[in-house]
Amino acid sequence: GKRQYDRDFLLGFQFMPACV
Amino acid sequence: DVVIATENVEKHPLQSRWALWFFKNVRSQPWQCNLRLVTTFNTVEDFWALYTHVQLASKLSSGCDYSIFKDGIEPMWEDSRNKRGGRWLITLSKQQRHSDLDTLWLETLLCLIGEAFDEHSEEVCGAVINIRAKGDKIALWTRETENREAVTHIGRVYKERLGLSSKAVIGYQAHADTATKSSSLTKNKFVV
Repeated sequence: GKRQYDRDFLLGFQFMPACV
Repeated sequence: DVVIATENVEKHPLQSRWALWFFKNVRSQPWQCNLRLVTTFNTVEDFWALYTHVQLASKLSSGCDYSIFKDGIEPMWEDSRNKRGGRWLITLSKQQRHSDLDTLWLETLLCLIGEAFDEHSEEVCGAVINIRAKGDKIALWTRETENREAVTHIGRVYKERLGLSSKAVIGYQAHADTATKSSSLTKNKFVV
């Protein structure tokens, strides 16, 4: 199926250490 | 140990691979020389790594654009995946650069990478933000103007996601019309 992500799920990754 | 564990967690793949482009207006150069592909990404984690690394749109100088398009589609009308399409256009007042611009652009990006438009997400080509002294613009590009159902579905969802008032009206313009007129004179093919 299509990989849909809602905004809250995506925003949850914003400040994860792995992303900095 | 925590660091190692984090690195071992698989990243969350996106439906599409996306490309970030940057345009800086240097008048002495042809338009296409001013347009640069920055990078591509296809995971949630890599999106945020990029987003937090690049300058906020509101901090760019006038004449600059960011574009984010599905990998392989160039951010221009001439691309075969764009030329029959058009854009939902958000025009902002000068004051909104400091109050709304970055929020609206991030929301646009989240709509794209999250495939927010359900079965019509395939119609989406990308999005562009223009930083201009006379007023900034954000546009969401779709590939086929004639796909009325898809275009209007995308417009309705997009307007809701941007948190625009139900009284506000946004318009969809065909690239073929924009290419032959100044954008302020281009008629709307659809409005929501």
